[in-house]
Amino acid sequence: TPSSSDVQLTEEAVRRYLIRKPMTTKDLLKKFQTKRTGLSSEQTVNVLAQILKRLNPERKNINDKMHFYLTE
Amino acid sequence: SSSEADEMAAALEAELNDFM
Repeated sequence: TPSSSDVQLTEEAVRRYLIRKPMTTKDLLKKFQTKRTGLSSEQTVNVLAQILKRLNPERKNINDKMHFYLTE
Repeated sequence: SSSEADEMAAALEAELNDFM
């Protein structure tokens, strides 16, 4: 049930991860797995997309993969 | 599963590509 979720997909949580180190979309999705947040796959994708649009993180390619990151 | 993770990553990137 959602009340038992131990991870919350919030703008602040995403911001903290991206300040710590550059991450791919897959890296971020791993941090907010549906079984831990209680969200559906579709909700996770939609909410994370909205958060990333708001944060508008910097992007760079590392090992040919696009990574997002933020500076403080 | 990893294939579901791949699908989610692809869907997320598609959403963001419209924006970028």
